[in-house]
Amino acid sequence: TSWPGSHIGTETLRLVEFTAFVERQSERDTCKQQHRFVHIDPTPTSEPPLEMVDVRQIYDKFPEKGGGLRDLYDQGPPQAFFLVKFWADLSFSLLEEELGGTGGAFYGVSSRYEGPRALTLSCTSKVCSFGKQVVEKLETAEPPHWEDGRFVFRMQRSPLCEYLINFIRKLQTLPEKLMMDSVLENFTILQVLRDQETQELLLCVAFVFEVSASERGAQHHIYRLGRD
Amino acid sequence: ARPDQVPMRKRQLPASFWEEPRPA
Repeated sequence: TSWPGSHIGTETLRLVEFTAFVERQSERDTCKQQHRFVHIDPTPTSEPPLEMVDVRQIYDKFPEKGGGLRDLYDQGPPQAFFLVKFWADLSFSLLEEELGGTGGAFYGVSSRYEGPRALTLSCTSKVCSFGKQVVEKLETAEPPHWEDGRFVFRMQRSPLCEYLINFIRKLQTLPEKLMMDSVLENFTILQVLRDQETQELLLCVAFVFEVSASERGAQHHIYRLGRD
Repeated sequence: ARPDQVPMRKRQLPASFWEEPRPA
């Protein structure tokens, strides 16, 4: 199987869906309200091929020593490297009881991948500030399910770390989008997905951010990372 | 200048990098 070139994926693994969200119980209702900070939908096949960004332009936004982006890219495979520019939707208001703690709100990330091989999928996420790692999280996807001719891997409702929750909250206190974007210029996340048994690198996704104009909701562009 | 002293706006990035997509 070969994937069309309009989304994050290789012949071994494809990102189908990615959401970072906050969820809370409504006072009036029994159902939960979910607000998505960022979201990648399953991509329609009619999308044009991805533009390329030279990976050297963003080396310094991620750790540079001991398994940083440069080392990872040198090891390859190059077709497994992608960049996502998110315009995050921060247009939700914190409730009074949530100002001191999470107040019962749940901050999480859910993602879904698919591919032709049944493997144990591990995901390392590095949160970086000024290119330096501040938090690292290692997760293993649920065992894959065979669905419609391919294996589907899920990491559902993975809790956001305290650093990220506090970061989002502090960002929201800034009065202007320009100020938020200025802070976000030095905030990045690097995700590396591997076959846990062989340690083969399957996908490496670099995330960079701005804040969405509030009426638009979360948006994104996806790029291939390359090097001439 | 070191790369980390160069603002993102001055780097060689596609024009689309600065254009927030319209909602589908």
